[in-house]
Amino acid sequence: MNIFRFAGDMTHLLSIIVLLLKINATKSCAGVSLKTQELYLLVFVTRYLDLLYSYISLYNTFMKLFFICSSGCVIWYIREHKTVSQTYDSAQDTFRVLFLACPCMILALTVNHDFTVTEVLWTFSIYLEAVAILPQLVLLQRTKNVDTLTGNYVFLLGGYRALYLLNWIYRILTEPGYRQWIVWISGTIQTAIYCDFFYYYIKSWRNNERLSLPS
Amino acid sequence: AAEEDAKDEL
Repeated sequence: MNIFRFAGDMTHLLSIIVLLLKINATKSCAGVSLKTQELYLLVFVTRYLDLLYSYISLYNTFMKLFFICSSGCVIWYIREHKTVSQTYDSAQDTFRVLFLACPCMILALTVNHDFTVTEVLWTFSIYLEAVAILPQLVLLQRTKNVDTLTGNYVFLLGGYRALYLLNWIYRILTEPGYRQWIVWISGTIQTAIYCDFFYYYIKSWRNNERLSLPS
Repeated sequence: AAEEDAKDEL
């Protein structure tokens, strides 16, 4: 594992910790998209089915379990927690997730390495992760004055993707025969989706203003 | 086989 991959994973971990901290400390999930969190849970469950039959390292196993449990925990907070659930604004979080999940499944059934259940589900998770942030970005755009922690959460999540791009470039240069086109193309699209957000996040940070995205 | 290595990432 190279430094970019590790930094990427840590940024991903940190983003989730920031999100849980925001929800737990403010007892509010204002500005957090339940749809995106549900998509992430679906991404993690379909990708990490290999927990049941293959072992890579203790590190990988721990991280996979953490991602599954933490997204489950966020969903539980938003749906079930007595006070947090009251702050969820379902009227704003209206993205149709089937419009994302169905095309991803059709693509996974068409473009994959192996037509097996686990391989198709793994490919589906790669495609779905690329677009899972969209409901969250749409919700942020509808929210005037995004709170700092929610902004930081999305920024860290995008940062994790950018570090993975560097990880792949590093691996291409150092590992002969290393290639994974499905992951590279999906990952590049995923990172590109954050460009606009990055621009406004950095702008508001430099001007010392609260983040608000133009609609 | 190289494609399988992709699964060492998260």
